[in-house]
Amino acid sequence: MFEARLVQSAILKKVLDAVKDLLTEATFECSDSGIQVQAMDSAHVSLVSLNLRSDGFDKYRCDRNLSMGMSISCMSKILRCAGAEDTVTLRAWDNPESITFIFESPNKDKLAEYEMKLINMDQEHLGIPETSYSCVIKMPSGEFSRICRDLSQFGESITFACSKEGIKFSASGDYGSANIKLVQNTDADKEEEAVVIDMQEPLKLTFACRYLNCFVKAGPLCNQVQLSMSDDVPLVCEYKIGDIGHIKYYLAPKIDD
Amino acid sequence: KKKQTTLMKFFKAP
Repeated sequence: MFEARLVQSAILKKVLDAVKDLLTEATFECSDSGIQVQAMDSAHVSLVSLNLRSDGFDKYRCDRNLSMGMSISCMSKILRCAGAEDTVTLRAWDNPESITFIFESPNKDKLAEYEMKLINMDQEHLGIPETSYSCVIKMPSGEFSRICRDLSQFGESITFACSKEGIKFSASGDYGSANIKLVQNTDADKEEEAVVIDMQEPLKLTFACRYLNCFVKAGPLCNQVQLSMSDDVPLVCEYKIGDIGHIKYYLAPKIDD
Repeated sequence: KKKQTTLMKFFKAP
């Protein structure tokens, strides 16, 4: 039997909001250590890696490893049925054909169950090599969302240029061009407002706005986002999910034709 | 003009 309970269903709602624009379906791997998802968008340009540790759940039981293929749009619809303060429990039997989402109101006067059919999916786990990144940036997630949104008006892609002066995001297109520079700011009043730039080597990379604007949907999960970059390798954009895990997005760069 | 790469170029297929 598999059973995982989260007092705050809002966390799971936010996780779904953070992946539903990139993925139509995904395999949820459940084991003793927790729930993991690794899935690419249909164009194989970006990859979502989600990890929810078992010790982060309020109750967690997984008697045997399960691979459950789920429709992300259906799961998203179901989670929209949860009240903001509801507790959520995911439950499946061994060799399941479906998974049940159980929502319970805070004072336990309402209990709703939604059963979702599982789907058969081909596994295509990619091997992601260990990389030491030449530039790692931590910044407020709201700021990153804003930059992606604002610069998307000017072009289809954003160039990230990191130097010892800071990081510069730029975009250009038919209407003109725009750039936004950020310098390190560790004196911010609040930790979540800090900008931390750890640069070993300067770099310049270009990424498609379309995907970046999907990644920033994870902003409500965490006040800070971490961007890890090296020349000519995919960007890693990471958001922590409270004390329970993280969501990492990988994005293949655009390179000179 | 820049061309979009895919992750297959960087990551190992199963």
